[in-house]
Parts: sequence; structure tokens; C-alpha cells
Amino acid sequence: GSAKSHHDEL
Amino acid sequence: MNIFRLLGDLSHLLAIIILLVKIWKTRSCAGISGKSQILFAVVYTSRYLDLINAFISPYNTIMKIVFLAASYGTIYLMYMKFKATYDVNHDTFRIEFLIAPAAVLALIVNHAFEPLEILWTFSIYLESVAILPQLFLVSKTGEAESITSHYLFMLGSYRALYIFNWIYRYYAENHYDLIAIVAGIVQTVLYCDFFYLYITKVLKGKKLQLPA
Repeated sequence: GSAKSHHDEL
Repeated sequence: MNIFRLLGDLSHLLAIIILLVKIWKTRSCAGISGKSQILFAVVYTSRYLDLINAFISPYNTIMKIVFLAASYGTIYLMYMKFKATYDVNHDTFRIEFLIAPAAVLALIVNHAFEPLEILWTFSIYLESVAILPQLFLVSKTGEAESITSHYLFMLGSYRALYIFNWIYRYYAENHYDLIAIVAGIVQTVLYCDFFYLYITKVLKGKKLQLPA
């Protein structure tokens, strides 16, 4: 998992 | 977006709506922990600051705004409009004991040492334990109204469904976020005892009452 990709979840 | 995530988000949304409607219709916030609601407002505020610098999708933006608005709306109802019905004597959990460790842990274990990233991490850690004041309130009074139980069940289902979402994303997209996953599992485990009582009592039409 990259550092930025979690921002696509709520 | 997969079915688990969509159902998780909808459970989350339904939980928030159930709580707002319950308070509004009964004109009372008895049995609801204002401390947990404050923690959720802190969680959404620190996580959704990315509204100003990151655009994912209209769905994502709208949901974030709804969660923020509903969260502050709930606090307004509890601490202003229906303050007289707030169970302040039973809602005695010390939230600084959750906020401070979550903040320290976010500073130590994060994906990147940047302000927004640390706030996101803090929100994830804090969310995992934000329900504790509510569970503490239920254990202190020894019971919960069925509508409060439905709220808790929907809120717990949301994170449980997110775990299935993460399993799906791991295999389908090779995507995973260990911070979110570990915190999400902690959060879901906190609801397990409640899930058991909900299924064995509330769904059979009984009130959620803890053994004396």
C-alpha cells in the first residue's frame, strides 16, 4: 500500500 | 469501490442517521455518550481535512461532508438543543486517555511525517477506540434502548465490512494499508461482545440488558 492510496476510503 | 466498501459506508451512514433521528424524534439524547460523539467529530475533522487538497470522487466528497455535518449536528443536539436530557452523570469516560495515546502513536507510527498524514493517522487510531465512552456508558447504566443498539450495530458493521473490503482489495488490487487494517481490526473487536448481545437479545425483541 502506498502512502497516498488510503485517501480514497472514508 | 467494491460491494463490501459500499455496504460499509452505507452502514456508517445509516448509523449516523439512526442516531440523529432518534435524538430528534424522542427529543432526548439519554443513553448516548456525548464523549464518543466528540471523539467522532475529532476523527472526521482530522481525517477529512484533505477535502481542501485532494479530490477523489463526487461520492467521496459528498460522504465526507455528510459525515462532518451529521457529526457536528449531533453534538449541537446533545450539548445545546437537548442538553437537559444528556446523561452527563454516567458519561464519565476520560477522553484525554484516548486522544493523547492516539496522538503520540500517530507521531511514531505513520506512513509519512507530514502534517496531513499524521492527522490522518491520528484519526484512524482515535476512531478505533472512539466508541469506548459509549460502551462504558452502556455498561454503567447496564442497558441500552433498542434504537441505541441498532445504532451501535450499524456502526460496528461498518468497520467489519471494511475488513472484507480490505481483504478484497488485497487480492483484487494488490492494495493494503497496514495502519488502517490493524486499527480497523481493533475497532471491530471492541464491538464483538456487543454483537453477541445484539444477536442473542435485541434481535429476539428483548432489551439489551447486561447481566448484573
